Amino acid sequence: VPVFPWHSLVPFLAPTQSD
Amino acid sequence: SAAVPPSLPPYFIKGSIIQLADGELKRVEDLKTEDFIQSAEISSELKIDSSTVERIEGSHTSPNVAVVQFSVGEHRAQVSVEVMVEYPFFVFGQGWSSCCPDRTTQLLELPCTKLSVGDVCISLTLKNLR
Repeated sequence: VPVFPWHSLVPFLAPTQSD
Repeated sequence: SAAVPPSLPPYFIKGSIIQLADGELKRVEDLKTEDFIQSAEISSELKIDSSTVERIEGSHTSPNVAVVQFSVGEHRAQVSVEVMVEYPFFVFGQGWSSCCPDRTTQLLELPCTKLSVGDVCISLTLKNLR
């Protein structure tokens, strides 16, 4: 049975940081 | 059971086994907001951000695709993602939600509510690495 890491379920939304 | 479209990742199918950061195993349909928050706290690289749904639109390319615009993090950065309408997002304190919950339930058997403007979804960003 495959096991998936928790973070694969969460979209990776990376805003552009200006600082 | 229904065949899952190739564009939908297999881990959203009801019964999929998910490993949290502390090693605990849970079924995808049993995940709670705290599971994500605690896993991110353990993680050295990832942090949870709040992403508020600002707009949901149909796509020009396909009737089964939606464009969801989020306001991400404390800086309220605008991020748009193009997803299949059945693609589930995890809403804080509520659970799995998609643009078309009927399709999500039909294709993945994953219990799901309707994603709406104003919903606050869990998303990930990189921690500041020093």
